[in-house]
Amino acid sequence: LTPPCLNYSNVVKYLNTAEVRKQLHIPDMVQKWDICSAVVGMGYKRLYSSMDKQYHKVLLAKKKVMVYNGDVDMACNFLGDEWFVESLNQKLVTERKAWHYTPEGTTSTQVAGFVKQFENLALVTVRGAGHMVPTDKPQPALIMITNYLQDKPF
Amino acid sequence: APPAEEIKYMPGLHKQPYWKQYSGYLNATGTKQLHYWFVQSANKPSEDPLVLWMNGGPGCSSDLGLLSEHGPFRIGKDGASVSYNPHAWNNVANMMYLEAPAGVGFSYSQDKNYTTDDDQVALDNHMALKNFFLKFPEYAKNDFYITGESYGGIYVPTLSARVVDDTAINFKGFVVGNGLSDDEMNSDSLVYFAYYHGLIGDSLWSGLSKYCCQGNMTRCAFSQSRGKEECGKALSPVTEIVYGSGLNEYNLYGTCEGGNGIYFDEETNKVAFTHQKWQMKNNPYVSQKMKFIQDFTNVEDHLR
Repeated sequence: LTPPCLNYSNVVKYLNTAEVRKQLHIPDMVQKWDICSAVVGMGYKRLYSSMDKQYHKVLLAKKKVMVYNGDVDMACNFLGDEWFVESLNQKLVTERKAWHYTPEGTTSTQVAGFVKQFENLALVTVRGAGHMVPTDKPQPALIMITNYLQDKPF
Repeated sequence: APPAEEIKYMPGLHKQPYWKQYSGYLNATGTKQLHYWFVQSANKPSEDPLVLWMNGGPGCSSDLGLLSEHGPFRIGKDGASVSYNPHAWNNVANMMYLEAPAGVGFSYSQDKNYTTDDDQVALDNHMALKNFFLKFPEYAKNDFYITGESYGGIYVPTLSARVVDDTAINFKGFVVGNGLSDDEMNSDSLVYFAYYHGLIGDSLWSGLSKYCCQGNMTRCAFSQSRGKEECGKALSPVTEIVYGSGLNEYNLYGTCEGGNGIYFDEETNKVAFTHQKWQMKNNPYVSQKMKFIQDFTNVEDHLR
């Protein structure tokens, strides 16, 4: 079940070396590490086709939620998550706007993506990132999670 | 923290970190043992939030998130050397990477039963979390967040909806990155995404609009119309272009570095792997595309 177009053979090799397994305290009887498990994937039963009830429950408890998307991903594209977040009908706090960052080694501000803030719910995109946002855009990703955790405005 | 589970030495790393990290197992239900890798915050571990991260699948490992996304380490191409990631999320949080469900990565179950479902996974992850706080009671007072990606779009809210009722956990919220939130919305929006990015042209779009959309809808529900013969025919090339033409579905503008996409080969009536298709020299669609790429490569040095 290796995902298409991705090459993580270095990680597979690293995690399967005897010394690494030893340092991670992995017993000898445990299977070799792989990115995804075919056995688990094939035996998995999906129960939900939408997460609206779960989101509503958590939002009702006044917990804070962030949904972010790298905007060039096609596996879970940003538009679908935008539709989903909009469908939750949370009260709008801030209209959709660009958020910015200053790339390391430069002094010019760049658009990192777009953000729309609802009550307890932030919808964020990261411009030019794919499915694995922190891999593709590490600096904006760190700024984004810091803003969320520390209640800083975008 | 359990001293026996501390990672004392990270192989391949020139200078060992000043913050601590732990790796071990957490009890879930039955005989399930979920592997965790806990990375202490590089800032103020006693005050910084505790963040649980889960990759998706279902069935994919969160350790990949640690070693290739926002963890403190990056593995070299040789699969042996390790370097630091300056943008690691443990700059601002204590990060806990959980390999779930049992059977994923280093997680296992002694009874070898690896069939599971969304609710069972949420229950097992909740049990594992409680076990984590037993092992690391010093983090029970820290703000706690649940985060994840992809099929984590199901794992994260499902677990959060359980944990929000658990008063013993200082749960503050959750984060989903490129998550699966709603099947129909994800599928329907992909068609728009493909059109807006020029992956499908106006003639195909016109067919899709004609056969898959109903007059008074604000947007087309392609998934609901898939069963109609003409709509199904119109949708088929969209799937082919997105998943079977050699594009990287995880990053439209990224390179396709390996691995196998799958597609349905109408000539042989079988499911086949994308890389086999690229090797089919007689396929006109592929050969035209390859010719374009080769032609472009030949002239790109001269372009301004």
